[in-house]
Amino acid sequence: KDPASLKAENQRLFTEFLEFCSQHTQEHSEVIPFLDSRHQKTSPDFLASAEFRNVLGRCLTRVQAKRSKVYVYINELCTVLKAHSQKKKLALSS
Amino acid sequence: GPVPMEEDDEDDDDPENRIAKKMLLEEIKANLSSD
Repeated sequence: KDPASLKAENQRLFTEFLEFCSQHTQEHSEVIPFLDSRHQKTSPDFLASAEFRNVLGRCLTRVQAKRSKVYVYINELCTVLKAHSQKKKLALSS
Repeated sequence: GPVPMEEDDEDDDDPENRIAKKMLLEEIKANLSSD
């Protein structure tokens, strides 16, 4: 698949994940905007990758099957997005 | 007398979910305070 169609598919999966999770995290309304902001800070290359599609697909399938673990999958996705963040922290100089 | 049934809180029944929720909320809090 070409990067443009992967990116579109990933965007669709991410939106679906957000919509599903927003229904099950209503007691903490700050969670979904936080996940969305992480997504916006993620490297475009990763957003258009097959790796991201695999992670998203897995998280979406699992959360739909086991919504009692909704925060586990949100946390997992946040960790992955953070690892591919565009904004890298500068290493501390000694 | 009859004991009222406790409302099921599915999220908090799962220890893994409870830990993930705590970590996530702490991270959000840390991010808010660093902005």
